[in-house]
Amino acid sequence: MNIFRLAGDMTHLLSILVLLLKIYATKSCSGISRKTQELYAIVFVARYLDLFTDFISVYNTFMKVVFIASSLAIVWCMRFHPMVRRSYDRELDTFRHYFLVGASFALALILHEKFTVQEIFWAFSIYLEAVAILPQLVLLQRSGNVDNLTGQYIFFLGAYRAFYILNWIYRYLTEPHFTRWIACVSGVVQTALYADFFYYYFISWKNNSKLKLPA
Amino acid sequence: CYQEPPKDEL
Repeated sequence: MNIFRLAGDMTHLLSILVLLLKIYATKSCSGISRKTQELYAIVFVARYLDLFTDFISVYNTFMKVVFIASSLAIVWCMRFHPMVRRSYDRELDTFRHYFLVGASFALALILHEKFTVQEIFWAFSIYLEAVAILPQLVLLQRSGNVDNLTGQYIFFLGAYRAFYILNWIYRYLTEPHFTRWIACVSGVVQTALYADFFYYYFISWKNNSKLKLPA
Repeated sequence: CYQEPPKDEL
């Protein structure tokens, strides 16, 4: 564990807390893509199949359980909570996310570290996580307005990705055998998807104005 | 031979 990875994990956790806070405090999920949240739930369940086979640390197991539980809870609220589900921007959240699932799985069948069920699901989860934010970004683009908590949620998610890149550079320089090419290349792609959002986030922060994305 | 360590990142 290095400082960059810890910072990445903490900003990831913070992003989920911000999202839960928004849903809990405002009883609303407006501006949040249910499709992105469903993709994250699939990502965590597929990636953490090793929860039962490899023990790494109490921290690792605890965080995995938190990520699986929180992502399922968010999807449950958006689908079934009587008040929250009413605020869901159904007509704006039309990205065909099943394509992303299919394409990621196909890629995992071709590119993986080992041809085992666990490794293929691991690679699938890495590819899917890289593109899972797309329905959310499309929804924001369509609605134009971004409320503060939603903006912060995406900002922290992007920060988590940026810290993970620093973590990989650090590990590459300090660990003799660190070569996780699948994770690193997908991670860079994933972070690049946030670049546009970050640009507008910083502009609004600098001007002290409300975050607005161009149509 | 070198054995791949378990995946320790989240």
